[in-house]
Amino acid sequence: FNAKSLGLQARIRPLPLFIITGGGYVGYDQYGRYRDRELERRGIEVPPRIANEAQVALYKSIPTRLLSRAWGRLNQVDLPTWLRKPIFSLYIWTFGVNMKEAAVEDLHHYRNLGEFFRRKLKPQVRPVCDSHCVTSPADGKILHFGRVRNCEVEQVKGVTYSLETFLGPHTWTDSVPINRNDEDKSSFQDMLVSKPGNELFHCVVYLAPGDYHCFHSPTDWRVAHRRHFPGSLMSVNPGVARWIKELFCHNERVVLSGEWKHGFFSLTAVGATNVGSIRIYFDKELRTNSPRYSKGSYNDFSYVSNNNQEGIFMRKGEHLGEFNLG
Amino acid sequence: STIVLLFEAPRDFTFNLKAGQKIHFGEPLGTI
Repeated sequence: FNAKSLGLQARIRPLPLFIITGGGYVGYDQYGRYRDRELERRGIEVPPRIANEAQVALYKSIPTRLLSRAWGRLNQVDLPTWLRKPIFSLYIWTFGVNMKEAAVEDLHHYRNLGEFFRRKLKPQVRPVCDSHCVTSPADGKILHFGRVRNCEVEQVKGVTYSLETFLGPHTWTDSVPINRNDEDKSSFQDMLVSKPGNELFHCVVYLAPGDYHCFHSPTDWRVAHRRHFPGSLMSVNPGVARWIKELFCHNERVVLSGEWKHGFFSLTAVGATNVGSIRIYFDKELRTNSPRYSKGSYNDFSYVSNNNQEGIFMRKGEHLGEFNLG
Repeated sequence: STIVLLFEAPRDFTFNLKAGQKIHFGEPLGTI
């Protein structure tokens, strides 16, 4: 090495290099999104820009579970009374929370943000529709809905995930032969549909940070089984759901399955970065967002036992569970 | 966070929803 090249090395600082490359990448990405918007403006259907494996791996490498638990710990610290109103008012203003619907409107009542996040609503503000058999389980935004085809479910229009990966193997009822050979995908979907002439439907409800974060039973049904998938806690906001295929299969989630009057019924609560913990009121054994878990694992729990052959019967609108910070 | 409902229903089940709409717990999702 001569002095000049050493001098050159000394001058190339990593930070400016990182900023330039990062800025270039972001600029290129933003130009691509601008071009897509222009095409859509002219009415040309543009396929969603899906993250490649490297981008997903990079995103998954962020310690979201650790961050989520730290965020949860922070929000369990009781705030001094004088600080509660300013902190919660900032949260209310930032996320558009409607405190008039809260069962307790006095902000001093909530000792910390975790408690505020778990606030209940006044019973009369959410009448449960009697004339329809399926109602929304939560407050939120409808991300996507429709019929499930070929075992693929759309998380948002044009971005799908595998039904079998999402629910896991169909072993929760012993009426199905476990040693399935490698049949085509549709048989998994066919196994879920128990009655001839029926189809499989899905609906995705996204809960924003300011929404009421408890969830309720969407119909009259019998919950027979719980399957808990530990996993990542990537954000599930609509922008990320459009960008990362199979997002809901990466994230921590709890699948409740059972039956309603038309056959198979399931409700899955999917965690996210700031909302890593999922509680099911009638399931005291469930522990989510634990520090250690093995990738791709899941644990099963049956609510049908010797002395309770029926499982857990839930009425439409009944309190079912909640998402918690951390 | 997100809640995903997956259920079987007769073929003529129809959602009365629009993607992107806000919804409250207890409001109807669809009819048979």
